[in-house]
Amino acid sequence: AKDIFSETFVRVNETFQRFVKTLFKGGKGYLSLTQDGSGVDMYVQPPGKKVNRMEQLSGGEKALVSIAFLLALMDTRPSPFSLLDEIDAPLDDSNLLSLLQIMKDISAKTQIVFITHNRLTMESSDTIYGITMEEEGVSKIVSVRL
Amino acid sequence: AKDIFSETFVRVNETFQRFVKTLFKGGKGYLSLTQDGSGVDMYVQPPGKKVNRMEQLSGGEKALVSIAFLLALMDTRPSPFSLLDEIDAPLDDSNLLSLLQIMKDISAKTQIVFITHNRLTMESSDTIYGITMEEEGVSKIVSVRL
Amino acid sequence: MKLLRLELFGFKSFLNRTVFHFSEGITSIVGPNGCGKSNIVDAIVWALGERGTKSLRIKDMGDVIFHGSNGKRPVNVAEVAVDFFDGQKEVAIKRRIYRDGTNEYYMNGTLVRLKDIQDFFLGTGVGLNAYAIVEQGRVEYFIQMKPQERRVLIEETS
Amino acid sequence: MKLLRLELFGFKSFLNRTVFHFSEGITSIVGPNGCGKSNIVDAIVWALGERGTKSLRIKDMGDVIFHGSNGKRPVNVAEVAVDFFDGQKEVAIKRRIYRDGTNEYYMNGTLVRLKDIQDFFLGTGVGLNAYAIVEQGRVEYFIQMKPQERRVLIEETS
Ligand SMILES: Nc1ncnc2c1ncn2[C@@H]1O[C@H](COP(=O)(O)OP(=O)(O)OP(=O)(O)O)[C@@H](O)[C@H]1O
Ligand SMILES: Nc1ncnc2c1ncn2[C@@H]1O[C@H](COP(=O)(O)OP(=O)(O)OP(=O)(O)O)[C@@H](O)[C@H]1O
Ligand SMILES: [Mg+2]
Ligand SMILES: [Mg+2]
Repeated sequence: AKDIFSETFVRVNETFQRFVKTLFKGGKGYLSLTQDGSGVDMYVQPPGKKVNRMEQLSGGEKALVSIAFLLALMDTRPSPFSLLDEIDAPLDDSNLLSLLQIMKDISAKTQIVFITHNRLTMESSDTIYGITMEEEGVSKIVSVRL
Repeated sequence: AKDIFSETFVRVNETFQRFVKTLFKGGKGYLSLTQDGSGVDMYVQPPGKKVNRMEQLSGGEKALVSIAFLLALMDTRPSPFSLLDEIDAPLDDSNLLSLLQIMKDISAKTQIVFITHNRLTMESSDTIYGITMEEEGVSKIVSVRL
Repeated sequence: MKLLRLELFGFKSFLNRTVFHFSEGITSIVGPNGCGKSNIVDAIVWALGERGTKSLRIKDMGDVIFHGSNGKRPVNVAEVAVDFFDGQKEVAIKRRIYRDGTNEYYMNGTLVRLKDIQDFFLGTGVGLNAYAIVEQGRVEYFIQMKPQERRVLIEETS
Repeated sequence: MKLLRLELFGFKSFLNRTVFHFSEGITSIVGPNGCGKSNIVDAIVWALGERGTKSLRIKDMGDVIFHGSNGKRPVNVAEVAVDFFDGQKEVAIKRRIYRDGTNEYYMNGTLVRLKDIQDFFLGTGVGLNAYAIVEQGRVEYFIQMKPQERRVLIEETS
């Protein structure tokens, strides 16, 4: 069991580093086992910055680090589908576009379902479902034209 | 002290009801004292919906209720300025436009400072400050043209 | 394992029978605040066997049943069906709940126990603790979780 | 009481002296993720006397001092000045912190205690517990707070 974990850990760590580099357009990130080996810590240094603790990162930066870890799991062991409810809310346009580019690649293996209010996310989707409440309190599907 | 509180409570409650009606384009909302009088509860029924508990509301609806309470305080006892960091993130365009309309009125009495990634909020501002890190890790002001 | 279809009725704000067909690639679900988008995520997670009330934003399990609106009366049953393609054939999972709180789980039309559904999904990445479902407001979930929880996630993907 | 000017240097990512002039109406602060927007809110709240580390996203009070970047060395002092117009005259509040942790508060150029600043703002709606400052990610703050806390807020605006 130990070997399988460390093998997976290495792969997730490598992918995490790759996605951090892409999402932050440089910089570095890595995972490391805690001293007693019971847990996994994460470290990210956005390009040119000196970050002592992850709490110092901005709201958008924290979201990107969290997403990089999710992507690393999805890449190492693809899940059949992924439901992502407004993960784009804290991101600026440029970071969102990098994320959407990665999602396009991943969507070859995994069905991605976004819930979003952001036009950029809508525009890079293959299918769009609109939901409305024509009758107050009752949800129904409606077709959407961008 | 009791009289002053109940007088203020009545005014905040009236204003809360008014802002809920505007933000939700109908429906009703009100504040009420807890049984022992030590606290204040809030209830909102979006138009046509039957809401038993506030936890059932959606992310955007909860944000709007919270904002309606903030606006009620700001209207009852204007604060000199207000700093609002990405309060527009969970809102759809139509709800954001209603909020921005209210903010325009309130900004006659109170200086409003938004931090935002949303174009609609930028477009309804009187002044825009851009922040950038030309040198990595070092913030500076930059002029913004919409 | 591919997600093919979602069909629901009586579940939260989805009073009437509503069907979603999922295709390859990226799908976006859009609409105004409060129209029912996150309820769709709740429906899928619930059909896969979720019994925690907090992540479903409810107090009792019966709260998932359409509780009425100004124009419509409450109903007494909620049903969500999710169809998958497991590489060879279609598999249909269905969950139903009645006002009295009784739950029914179906696999390809046959009444089964929750455990049968959980066993079916074991090792496929689908199912309750699927890391790939991020609820609204939880985008920072992976940076905020304890190191031990992160290790468990990596172990589960081994 | 009008907010006129903010001037800061050595505070978090604002290494160099930076001046903001605030005018009437609505001001928006925009920029990419991590560029320093929320640090501006932290600067104003800190200058008004905030000593809680959680809301400033720091561990020790010295963490507000610019700690260096790839191209720049750390500095040893952070200073934030906020100028107000109180209806009759300008009032300048300034807070400075040194690496050794000592704080200095100034009002119109004169060294004062924090208590003097707090007394000055008493009853104006400005100052630490100002309800009108909503930090990032806290838009649901007023719906999530306990009923007792909501009552205190209404009492304070009486
Ligand atoms: N059992 C139920 N019966 C009827 N309506 C319900 C039930 N449970 C929840 N709702 C309604 O569903 C609505 C919330 O839907 P949901 O959270 O899916 O919105 P959303 O589209 O995600 O909105 P947002 O963009 O604000 O996140 C609420 O207004 C709530 O009243
Ligand atoms: N003492 C310090 N010295 C130098 N840089 C610091 C210091 N404290 C915080 N920072 C940096 O400030 C940045 C965060 O800035 P801030 O939170 O203001 O970003 P933001 O513009 O609000 O971004 P977002 O749009 O993602 O919310 C972090 O990258 C962090 O490393
Ligand atoms: Mg939602
Ligand atoms: Mg920020």
